[in-house]
Amino acid sequence: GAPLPVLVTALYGRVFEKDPPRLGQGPGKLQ
Amino acid sequence: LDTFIAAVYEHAVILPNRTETPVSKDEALVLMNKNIDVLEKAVKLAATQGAHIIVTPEDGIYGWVFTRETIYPYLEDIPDPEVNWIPCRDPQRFGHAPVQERLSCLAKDNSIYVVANIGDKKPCNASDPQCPRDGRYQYNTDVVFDSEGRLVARYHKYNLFAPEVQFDFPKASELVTFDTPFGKLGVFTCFDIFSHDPAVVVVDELQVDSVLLPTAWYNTLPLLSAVPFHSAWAKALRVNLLAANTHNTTMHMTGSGIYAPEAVKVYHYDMETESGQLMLSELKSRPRREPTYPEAVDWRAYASSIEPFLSEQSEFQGMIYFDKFTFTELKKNRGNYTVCQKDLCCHLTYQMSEKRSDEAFVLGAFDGLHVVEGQYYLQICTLLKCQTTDLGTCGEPVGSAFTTFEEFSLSGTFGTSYVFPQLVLSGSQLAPERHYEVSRDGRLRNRS
Repeated sequence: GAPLPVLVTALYGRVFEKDPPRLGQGPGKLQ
Repeated sequence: LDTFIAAVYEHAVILPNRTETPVSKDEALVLMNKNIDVLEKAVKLAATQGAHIIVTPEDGIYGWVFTRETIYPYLEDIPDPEVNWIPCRDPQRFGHAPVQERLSCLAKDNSIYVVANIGDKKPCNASDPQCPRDGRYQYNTDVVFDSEGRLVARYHKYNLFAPEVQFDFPKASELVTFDTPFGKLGVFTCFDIFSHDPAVVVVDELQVDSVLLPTAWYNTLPLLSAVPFHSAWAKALRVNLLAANTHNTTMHMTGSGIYAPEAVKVYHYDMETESGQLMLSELKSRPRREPTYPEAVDWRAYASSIEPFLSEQSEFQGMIYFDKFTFTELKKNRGNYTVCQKDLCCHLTYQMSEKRSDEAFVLGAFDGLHVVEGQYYLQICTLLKCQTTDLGTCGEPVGSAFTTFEEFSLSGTFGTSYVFPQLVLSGSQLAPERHYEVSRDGRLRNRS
């Protein structure tokens, strides 16, 4: 129960169903 | 084996000089051998301490400053592991492969699994409409050699990053797993961890026990730094994660660790020196069979069960790493706030030891597609300290805080079951698990 010096706390959610087919932006030759 | 000793080495990569034209194969090998000389020391040290496997970073053998042409001399033909090949015993079987030979011998001579990241080249021709003009594919590749030096895994990175112009995308996401005496392992690289294919598939469908992650991750505060994100991912996916990062303080590259589903075992974060770091830890080989295996969390259960907290306070917009958040300021030393954006509502209950006039904190919500340096859909609830009391600085990197929280409980009406819980304390230190917990109904809260 010690008091905490919080910088950031987060619930970081990923919604995969709404992703484009490829995450990175790389050379993109195959797109 | 019920448990095994895992090792991860954060490596300060010896980078080649930037050149416009390709160096010779011999020069390329000289540079790679310099890096492998350093990795060899780590492998030997890890092996003498009983490690069963060691993971080294992405781009750890030759760095990342290349064009498509200048990386070519560094590449080797890496066969499919089905060929059952021990390069240390039969180095010439698949042509000139000095790097694979040396890595294989490191594994064999030290009786340890060695994971490294090198480059694969595959010839192609006009019959393949996607074949690049220079007649070859070049892939960012993880390789794994077992304790006999056998090539047991080869993985081509799927989610390349914008600057990785020296590599091609594989035609499809590869799901690379292999069995060991210490469980079923999966392997993918760096930014792949953000994806459903291969990252979630390897864990949920192929049911691996541990994931190996060579990475060259540059930290983006406050929410996308290596150690907080990787440890949160291991918690959320409930697998062991062995993450080996490159070390380069000018590029904010640091942050390696060995993470178990129930707790961070060891991590390393160093923005002060230019040294590499070896870390070891014992892990359970099959975490799902352990009594300590965390239960699944229903991330929206609590948040959707309560009414939003009402407040007269105005909200405001702020950017965190190019994403426009909705923020509301924590004006008092204790209270309840709700902030919403699109379908996501984030609830916070908190109590500070005291409300300092020289520090500002906000609750923020983001529900949208991130589109910079990658495109991926996020839903984020966050409590964070602003850089100064100017609310325009909320979302900027922050390193320290004097305000302490006696109580906090953060939750959100998430539309996904993949939520990564992070808690970073002043000094960019991860909060030990004894200080906080994630309840089954989706609250990230302090342990009282």
